Amino acid sequence: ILQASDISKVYPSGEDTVTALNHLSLEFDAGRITAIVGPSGSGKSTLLNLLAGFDVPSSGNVTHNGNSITAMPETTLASYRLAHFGFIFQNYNLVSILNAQENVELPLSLASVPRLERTKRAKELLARVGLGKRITHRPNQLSGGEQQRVAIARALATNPSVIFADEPTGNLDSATGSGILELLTGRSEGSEARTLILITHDMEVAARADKIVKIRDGRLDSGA
Amino acid sequence: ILQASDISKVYPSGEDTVTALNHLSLEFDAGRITAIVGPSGSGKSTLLNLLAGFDVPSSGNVTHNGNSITAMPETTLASYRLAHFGFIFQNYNLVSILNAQENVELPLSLASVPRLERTKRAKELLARVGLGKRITHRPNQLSGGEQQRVAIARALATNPSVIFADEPTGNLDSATGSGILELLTGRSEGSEARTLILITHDMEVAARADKIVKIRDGRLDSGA
Ligand SMILES: Nc1ncnc2c1ncn2[C@@H]1O[C@H](COP(=O)(O)OP(=O)(O)OP(=O)(O)O)[C@@H](O)[C@H]1O
Ligand SMILES: Nc1ncnc2c1ncn2[C@@H]1O[C@H](COP(=O)(O)OP(=O)(O)OP(=O)(O)O)[C@@H](O)[C@H]1O
Ligand SMILES: [Mg+2]
Ligand SMILES: [Mg+2]
Repeated sequence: ILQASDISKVYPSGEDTVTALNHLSLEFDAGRITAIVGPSGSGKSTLLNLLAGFDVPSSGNVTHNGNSITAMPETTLASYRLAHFGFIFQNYNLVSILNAQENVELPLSLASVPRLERTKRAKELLARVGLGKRITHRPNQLSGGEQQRVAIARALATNPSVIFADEPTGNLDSATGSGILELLTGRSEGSEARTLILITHDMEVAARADKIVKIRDGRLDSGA
Repeated sequence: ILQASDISKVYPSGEDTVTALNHLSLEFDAGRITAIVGPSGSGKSTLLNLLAGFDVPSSGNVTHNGNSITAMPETTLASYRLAHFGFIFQNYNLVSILNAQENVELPLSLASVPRLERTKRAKELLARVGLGKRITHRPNQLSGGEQQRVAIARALATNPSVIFADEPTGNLDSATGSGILELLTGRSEGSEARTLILITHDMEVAARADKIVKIRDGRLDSGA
């Protein structure tokens, strides 16, 4: 379903370059949970950003259901993402001038969902992540883990078939984090299982995946 | 050494208020490691910010070695913090226009440390956190865990007697995180043990503390 073919990503670094990803090829099966693990700086977020089309590889290709993410012009890609993908950024990327409810509604407005339905969905999701009493708080009036939960609710807003989650439980205690994972996999809802690709440093979280992919120095690491 | 006496913190929240901390009293022994744990939103960061004087309690007092942090005027407090405290923020608070080395040098410049010594110290610390090859990278050219490590190096720059660390290993794999803890406790350096007050969701990290303090709904939680 989602395929990375021989992708590399090279960044300039002063006089030198950094090869964040080095000829990586990977496939992600529909409806499965894949955990991406590896040391800090090993290329995990770079990989996730390329898969969701937030960045372009220096070489190689990303395709989703046969559609080339890499070749899509930005506007087409933006609509494609809106229609199919949900993304939880490592630094959340919440809009600071919008409150929690407005942040979650944002993708729904972009998807032209009618206001009443938007509001209902946003409030539902915020309640599901335990923020029912924080919907009017702006990001700087929320704790770190509360901001993370708003980002999670936002990624779920359009009920996408693929969710990319970059450290979705890093700022959550294990009880809260556990509930979040249920929500992300979508399985608890009895709906069709969504594809979840998540980066984590937490081995308990990784253990709940169907498949674990290890990255080291921009390459797949088959080691133990 | 560091004492919170009956501190409360109340935030406005729309029509209502949020009581982030509710008449909390605590003491932190010099040279010891204290871990603060508790659910997301329970008041941990609020507590840490009040202890280091980044915020003022709605009521109650914070004192360090008998000096009232709460009563100090901002300029005095800023110098006091520079002289005694190091702080690792949950969201790092790096200066985006400065590169890694410049971010670490910042407290040293503020402390009027001569340039050559500043540069030497910053480079040493960045090497110690594994970023020897990233010193010219700005925050947006660094991975999440690399940004976290710059924040850690910066907190250590002035070799403070007290370090406040808000989730210092949240974005680090366990191997990297483990080395960071050694560095933070300062014990590996053979120097006088510093006071480390750290918030963590990671029970392995908490297990390395001399004392664990549990917070729930803005109060001390004596429960299991
Ligand atoms: N814009 C950039 N310019 C230069 N180097 C970069 C840039 N972005 C990332 N890098 C480098 O690429 C490497 C991989 O970054 P990436 O964010 O993918 O790591 P990561 O595995 O997600 O790490 P972490 O677990 O710390 O979040 C890092 O060493 C980083 O310094
Ligand atoms: N400026 C603010 N205005 C209103 N409410 C706030 C503000 N800052 C924090 N809060 C609320 O106070 C509570 C405690 O926040 P705090 O950041 O101390 O939690 P925390 O224990 O650090 O959580 P986490 O583990 O998620 O980082 C949260 O529920 C938060 O919504
Ligand atoms: Mg990352
Ligand atoms: Mg916090």
